[in-house]
Amino acid sequence: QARANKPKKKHKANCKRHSLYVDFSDVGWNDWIVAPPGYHAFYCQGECPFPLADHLNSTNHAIVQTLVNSVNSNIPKACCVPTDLSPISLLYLDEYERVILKNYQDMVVEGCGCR
Amino acid sequence: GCAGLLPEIGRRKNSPHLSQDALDAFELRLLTMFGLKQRPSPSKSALVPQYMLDLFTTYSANSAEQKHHKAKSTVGRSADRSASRANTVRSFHHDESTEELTSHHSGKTTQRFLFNLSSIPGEEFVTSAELRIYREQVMTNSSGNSSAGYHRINIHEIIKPALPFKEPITRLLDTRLVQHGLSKWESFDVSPAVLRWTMEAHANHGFVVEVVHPGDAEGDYKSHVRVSRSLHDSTESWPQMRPLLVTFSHDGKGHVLHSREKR
Repeated sequence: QARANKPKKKHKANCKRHSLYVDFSDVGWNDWIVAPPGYHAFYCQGECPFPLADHLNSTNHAIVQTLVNSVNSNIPKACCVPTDLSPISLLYLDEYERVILKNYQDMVVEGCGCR
Repeated sequence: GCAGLLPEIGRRKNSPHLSQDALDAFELRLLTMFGLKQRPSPSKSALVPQYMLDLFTTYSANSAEQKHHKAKSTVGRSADRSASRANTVRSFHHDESTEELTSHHSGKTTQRFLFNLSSIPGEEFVTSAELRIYREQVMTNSSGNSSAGYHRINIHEIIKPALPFKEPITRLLDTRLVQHGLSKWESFDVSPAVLRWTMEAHANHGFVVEVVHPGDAEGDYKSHVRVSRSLHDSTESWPQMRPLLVTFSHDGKGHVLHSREKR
C-alpha cells in the first residue's frame, strides 16, 4: 500500500510515430493549393532507452552511442528521427495561374527510429 | 496564419505570439521548399483543367500503391530511369490574343496556337509534352460513303512564321484519323517541338493544328474538332474544351511521378 502511495515515476514513451495533420486551409494556402486539402505529415517523438529494443529500428551506431551514454551521460542518447519518408503530390496554381502537378519528396514520415 | 502549421500539443504555453516578420520568414522558407518565389494569389476565376485533376487522382493512387510495393520489394530503381521521367506536370492554355485562323475553307480548317512556356524554369528538364484537343460528337445519318465522318488531325510545329503572302514553314509532329461519332480528348505527342523550345532555346512560333474534313463536310461536321471558341458555347464549357498543352518535366530533385507509362 505504501508502495502504491508513492508518486508514480513519469514514464516516458519510447520513440514512435505520432499523428500530425497539416491542413492547408489553416495556413490560408487553400486558395492556391487545389489538392489535396491537407496531408498527414506525422512526426517522431519518444525516448531511445538503454538497451535499444529491435522494434526501435536502430543502427549499430545508435546501439553503441546508447551503450556509451549508459556509462557516460555526457554522451547524448540516440535521437528519435524519421527513418523512412514518402513523397506527396500537390496540385496547385502558380503566380501565373497555371496549373502544376508536382511530386515533393520526403514529405510524409512513414517510420521512426533511434539513430 | 502560418502558426496553424504548428501542432496544438507542441505549442509552448505562454510563448509570445510570433511576430509578422517571423511568420513571413516561415512562409517564405516553405515556399522556397516548394520552388516558389512568392505566395501565388490566383483569382477566383482561375480554372483547373479536369485532366490535371484526373492526373492528380491517378498519381496519388499510384503513390499509395507504391508505398505497399516498396515495403515488399527491395529492388532499387536505376538513376538513369529516374532521370528520364518526370516529377512535375505543367498545363498551359494558348494565348487567345495570338490565335490565328490561317484558313477555313471547305476541306480544311487550319489554326495557329501559341503557348507561352516561359514559366518553365531553366533548370527543369522537359521529358515530354502532349497537346490535347477535344472533339465533340456529331450526330449523323448513316450513309453509304465509307469515308464519311472521318477527320484527319495534323499537328505541325511552326519552324518559320508566315511572311506576307507566304505560308509558314512547318514540320509535321503527329497525325491521327478520327471519326466524329464520339466525344473524346485526343492527345498528340509534341515533345520534339517543346524540347527544342525549352532545352535548345529555339524560338517558339507555336503550333498549327490542321483538321482535314471529309469531302462533303458541311455545318456541324466542321466544328467536331474543337480548336476554337464557338458563338454557342456557354461561359463554362469552352474553358474545359479548349486545347491544352501539358509538359512533363523533372526539376532534378526528388522522386518521379510513376504512372506516366501506364497511361
